[in-house]
Amino acid sequence: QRSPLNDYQRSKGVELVNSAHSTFLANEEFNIHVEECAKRCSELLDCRAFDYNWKTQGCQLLPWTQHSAHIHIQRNVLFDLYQKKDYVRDCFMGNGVSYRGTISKTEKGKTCQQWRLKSPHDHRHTPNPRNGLEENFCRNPDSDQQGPWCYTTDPAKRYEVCGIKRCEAAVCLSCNGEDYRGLVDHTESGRECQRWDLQTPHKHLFRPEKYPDKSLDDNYCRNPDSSERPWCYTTDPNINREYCHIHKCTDKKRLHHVEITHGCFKRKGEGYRGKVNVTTSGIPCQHWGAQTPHRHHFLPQKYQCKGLEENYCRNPDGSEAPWCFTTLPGMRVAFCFQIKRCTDDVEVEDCYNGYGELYNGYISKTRKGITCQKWSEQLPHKPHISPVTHPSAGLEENYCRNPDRDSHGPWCYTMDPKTQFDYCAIKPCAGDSKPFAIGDTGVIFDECGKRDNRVISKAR
Amino acid sequence: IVGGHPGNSPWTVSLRNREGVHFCGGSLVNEQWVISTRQCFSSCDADLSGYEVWLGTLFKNPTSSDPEKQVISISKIVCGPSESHLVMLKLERPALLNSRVAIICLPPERYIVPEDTECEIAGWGETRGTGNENVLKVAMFSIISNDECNIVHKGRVKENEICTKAMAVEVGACEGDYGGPLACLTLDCWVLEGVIIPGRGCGRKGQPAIFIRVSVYVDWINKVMKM
Repeated sequence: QRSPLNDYQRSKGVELVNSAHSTFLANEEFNIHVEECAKRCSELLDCRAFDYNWKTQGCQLLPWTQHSAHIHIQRNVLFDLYQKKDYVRDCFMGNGVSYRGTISKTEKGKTCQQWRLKSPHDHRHTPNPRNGLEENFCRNPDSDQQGPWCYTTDPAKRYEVCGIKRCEAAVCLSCNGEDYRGLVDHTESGRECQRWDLQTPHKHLFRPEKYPDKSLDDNYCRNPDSSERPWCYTTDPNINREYCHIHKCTDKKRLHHVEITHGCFKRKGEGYRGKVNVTTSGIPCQHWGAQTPHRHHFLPQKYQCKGLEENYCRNPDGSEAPWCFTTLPGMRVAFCFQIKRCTDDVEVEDCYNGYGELYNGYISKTRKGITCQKWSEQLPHKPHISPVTHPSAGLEENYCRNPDRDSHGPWCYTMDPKTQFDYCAIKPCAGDSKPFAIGDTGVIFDECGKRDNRVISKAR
Repeated sequence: IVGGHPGNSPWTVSLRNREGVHFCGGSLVNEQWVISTRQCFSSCDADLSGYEVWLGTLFKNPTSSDPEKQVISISKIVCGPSESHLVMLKLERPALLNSRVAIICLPPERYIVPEDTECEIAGWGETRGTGNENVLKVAMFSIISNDECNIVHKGRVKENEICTKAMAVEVGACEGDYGGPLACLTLDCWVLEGVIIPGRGCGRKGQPAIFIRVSVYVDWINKVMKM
């Protein structure tokens, strides 16, 4: 039940543009499924890629890839680009007979001889549309066990292998391979992987759009769920998922993107190595090495980079915060939210009185260290408050100000497109306290806070 | 909720991760905005694609055919002022209000809830064996002053926090309830006076519970919704 798309590598939101000419292999047709496009491209010997237009549901079959001359990739949200893997992979699968990449140097750095030439080395391999013997690119027309090779332009060296790596060895596996982004697309038993963006033959939760940080690309082996190793769903309807065989790195014993902390935790706390060993509500944690009261697969010996020592709160699976299995049989896991987050606030250099509505200092950074947007600018945020709307609020440059009497102090629009406004790295001056309203404030609530309180009659 | 009983709290929402697993509570303060606590999220600019808010159901694990369940993706997270421990979550589309989904009122700015006001917490969190694990539970409390609360908590309760009276039996919020509401009845409307935050223990008897006082942050909440 393999999909014809399995032979293609998808790039979202882009198309291939040929600056030299714009002929296509066939006229664009509309209302065809992307798999049908893949099928048609696979049937054509000279088709190497296709642009799929999601709006018109049409595709353009292309005789080139991003590595061809005069071709460049252009952003276009309407399109997805599908290129045949054999042409764009920088590693080879199996013995490399299907490799169609553009490496043209041997492992010792010698330039390859053009396949159509018979000198300096005469040979019997004649280019044809099927064998891919183009230019002087490394190929493996005789199924050599060492992979793609070529005749060299050095008269003293007839041929040499190119040193291209097998995909299993091209990218090694550190820790449990959560950050593996290599191109292996078969399981250790040799079954082909199912594409993550398909729901057949196996229906699953790991939709690529739901896990953008997990790089669930095409049908490559990945580890989005903190399993022991990268894995994939298989194209065999009878086998749901299997691990993939990928070489382990010899020297990497820590996750490179994780910062180690002890007294507090950063981001999701995957690097927390402190000694808190109870949950938020004070329940002692189960030792990671133990299997009672809860059986689990997070064994310290299998997750060597995750700091699963003793019964300390840890985050081996990318949860929201450090957690542990609890010692209560009825409560399997619980977060350790009592561990403080490391402050990512910036150093405070100034203070303000009251609400800071009279603050006229020169601080122009938010508490997270983001530079403030100029009050008179319209980008990245279109301001509701500006020198025009509040001419007497001192909205100069990008200095922190409080034109709307915000009780949390001076603020600004930020230069981060994702954060419209934020408070500044300024603290209230000591001794300032703000009044509270106690009791009846005369506020009348309108369309909120009402619910249907059904009274169950106790009468027989 | 440890102790308490099954109840109806149409503004209490369930926050679900990418696997659809409930991890925290929240309160619907506007058709398109939910208030929860910062502790439930990995960062202020966390990538929340795939994270959802479930509304309109009383069940922790409703069936996919539950006619009243609404599932809406979270499109944005905004962290509150320092010390607030609050976050606002923007929903991808407005929730449909009906008898199962309602908006809770916000208190007046810097309003102090009078002592002995009756309030309730709600959530689908841990019950510690007190029953009704799979349905929304609520528990009733009355408010005490911060001064009284500080006698037990040794001066650690700040003005941006609000306390409920200690109970003689174990009852209170627990894992999975964090971010949910402390709702108090004013006239005939329920008002979001507090947000459940992680504390020491679950429903510890003889200990006042501490919540974030929402009235201190009402101006920020309105500003975020307006902007």
